[in-house]
Amino acid sequence: MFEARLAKGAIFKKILEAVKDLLTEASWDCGDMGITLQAMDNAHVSLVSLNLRSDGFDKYRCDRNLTMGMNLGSMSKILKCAGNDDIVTIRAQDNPDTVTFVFESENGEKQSDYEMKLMSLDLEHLQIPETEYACVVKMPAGEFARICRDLSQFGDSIVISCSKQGVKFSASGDIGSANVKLAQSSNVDKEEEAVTIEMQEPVSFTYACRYLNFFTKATPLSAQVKLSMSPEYPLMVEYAIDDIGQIRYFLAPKIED
Amino acid sequence: KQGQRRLDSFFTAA
Repeated sequence: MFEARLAKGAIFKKILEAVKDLLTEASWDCGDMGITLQAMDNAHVSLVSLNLRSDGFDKYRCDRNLTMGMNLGSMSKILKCAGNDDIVTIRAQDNPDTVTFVFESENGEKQSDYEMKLMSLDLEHLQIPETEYACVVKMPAGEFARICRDLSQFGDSIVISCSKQGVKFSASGDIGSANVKLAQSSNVDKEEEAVTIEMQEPVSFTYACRYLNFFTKATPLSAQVKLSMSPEYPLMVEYAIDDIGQIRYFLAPKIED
Repeated sequence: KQGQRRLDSFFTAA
């Protein structure tokens, strides 16, 4: 038997919004430690890695390790049926063919359950080695989303350059060029509004706007986003999810042909 | 002209 109950059910709604445009289907791996999901987009350019720790749930029971293959479009449709303040429970038997989502209103007066068929997926799992990044930028998630959206008007790609002076986002194309520079915050009253940069060496890489804009669908999950960059390593874009876990996106850079 | 690299060239199968 598997059962995971989350009082802040809106987190599940936001997670689905954050992955459904990038991935059509994915396996949810459930074990003692919690729920993980790892999947690449069809083009194998980006990867989503989600981790929800069991201790972050209000109730968590997993008698046997489970892998549940789900169509994320269908899962998103079901989670749209949950209210923002609903308590969400995900339930499955051992070796399940289906998964059940239960939504309870805060006052307990309304309860709905939705059963979804599972899929048998044969997806490639990648080993993601731990690495020391050359630059780690933390900034407000809304600001990053805004910059990606704004610069996408100028071209297909964004150059992210990071140095001691700060982080610069650049794009150019037919209509002209655009640069957005952010300096490290000097005086921070609110931590979530801060821009911080940890730099070992300056870096500058080019990334496809299309994917960056997919990643920013996770913005409602977190006040801050962390961008980690290193030579010969994909960009990592990370959003913390309350005190339950995080969603990480990896993106291969563009290179000069 | 820019080429898009794939993740497979960075990460190996688990």
